[in-house]
Amino acid sequence: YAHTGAKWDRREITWKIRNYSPDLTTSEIIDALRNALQIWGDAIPNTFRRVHVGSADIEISFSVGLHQDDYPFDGPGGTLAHAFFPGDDLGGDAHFDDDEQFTVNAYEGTNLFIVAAHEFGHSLGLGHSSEITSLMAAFYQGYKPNYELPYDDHVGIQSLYGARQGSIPSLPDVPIAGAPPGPPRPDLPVPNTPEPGPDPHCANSYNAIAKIRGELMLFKGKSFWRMNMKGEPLEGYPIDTSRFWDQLPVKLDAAYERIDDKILFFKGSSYWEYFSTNRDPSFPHPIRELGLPDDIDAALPWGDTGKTYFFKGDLYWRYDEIKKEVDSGYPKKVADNWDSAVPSNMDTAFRFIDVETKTWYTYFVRSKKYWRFDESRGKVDKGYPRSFSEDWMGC
Amino acid sequence: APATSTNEPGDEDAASPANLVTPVQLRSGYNYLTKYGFLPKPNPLAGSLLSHEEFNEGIRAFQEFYRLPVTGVLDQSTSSLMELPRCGLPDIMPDEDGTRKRR
Repeated sequence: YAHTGAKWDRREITWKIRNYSPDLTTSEIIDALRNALQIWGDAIPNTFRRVHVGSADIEISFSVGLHQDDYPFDGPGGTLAHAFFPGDDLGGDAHFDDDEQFTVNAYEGTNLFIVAAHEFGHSLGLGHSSEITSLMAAFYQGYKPNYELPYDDHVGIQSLYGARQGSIPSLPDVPIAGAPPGPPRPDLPVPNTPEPGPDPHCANSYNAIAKIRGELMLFKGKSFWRMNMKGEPLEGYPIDTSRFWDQLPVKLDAAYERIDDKILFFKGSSYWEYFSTNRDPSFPHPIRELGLPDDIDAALPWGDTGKTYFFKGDLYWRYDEIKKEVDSGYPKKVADNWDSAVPSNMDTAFRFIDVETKTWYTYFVRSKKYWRFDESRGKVDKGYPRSFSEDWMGC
Repeated sequence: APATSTNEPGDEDAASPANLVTPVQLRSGYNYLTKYGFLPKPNPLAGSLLSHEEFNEGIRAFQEFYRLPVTGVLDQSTSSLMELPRCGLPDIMPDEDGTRKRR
């Protein structure tokens, strides 16, 4: 995505229809334009209010050829519409070429909703994206029913205006936020051979890494990175954790997704529960109510067994999520029951599967290094530790 | 969706005669590149000719922007993408000093 350097500095943005196209009924045009604005409004905290008199931030008109700006339309095809970036006078306005045959269906003509949604992206401050599947790519791509804002646009607009609570950019194939996690996907990556990532903002170490809704989320300071199911770091990251999780503390100790889909974050002597991106207002709670020590190093949920391992120093605890208590006999020494090669005082731990060998691995990360623990052998593989940023983040 | 190309970067056939476009496409290609920010707009107060190198640089910028095989040649895959209906705003906005810069 591309920002233009312009944005509205107010939450409520007004819009107004100056005239209508003869191609559609008035209500069809109003609905298409309102829905086109709302697809952005669902992602950001701003609201759009239609006005009928006076001036508006986004004034919408249909015209042909020369139409009192410096950008004449060119008849059918070619240029379909244009819009101006946020600002005074023409700023925000959207003009549609009435030589096009505008429609509200997917099969013929030019779908007004899609064209308008693109133009309103400009009205809000986005430029053209070079991601060809994005809404803000310059080319008309037709309309699909139940259209959803593509990931690139979602991240682009949220990085300008912030995120509406609960609005998380979803990749294709990625379960939507709030959906229960499915079984491990058969096409998960070979973890030690990830694609090089394009994100240049790699960190040397991470405070916490958690698999949430099938994706790896990597937390560091007040930022987080996101890795898709193919093990590729996503463009547009890192971003502030506060844009996903309201009031989340920075410099987390640990994070994990519990068997009941709640997401738990740990820091110091407290922990917080979130459902999707919504914080349970009764939190934070003291970690000690779980029977665990303060300042834990890592949390590692063990599939759908309802057991979660917590690590601190050279010890670990096994917590039963059903009984809501630490199993008897814990804590134990990591070196005794995992492998003496597993680092003590780790930063974080997470699990991933090698789809080729159907082998689950546990990864332990400390500072710049990571260790791969083969769960089937109960051993750390030879050749480890290796550089986490090089292998996983392509840095 | 954009036109796809079977030409990979470095493909020797990318600039073969059969893959090149007609003069009309060439002229519209120039207009397109100028309109959408990949070439500087001609200065009305000064006669100017565009060199082949500058034109090819504009093609290359367009191909890079849309992740086409970067040949610097107005081939069919590039021309096909240019023929799609689109938004009238430039892809690359001129800066205040007149230079072109992706924003």
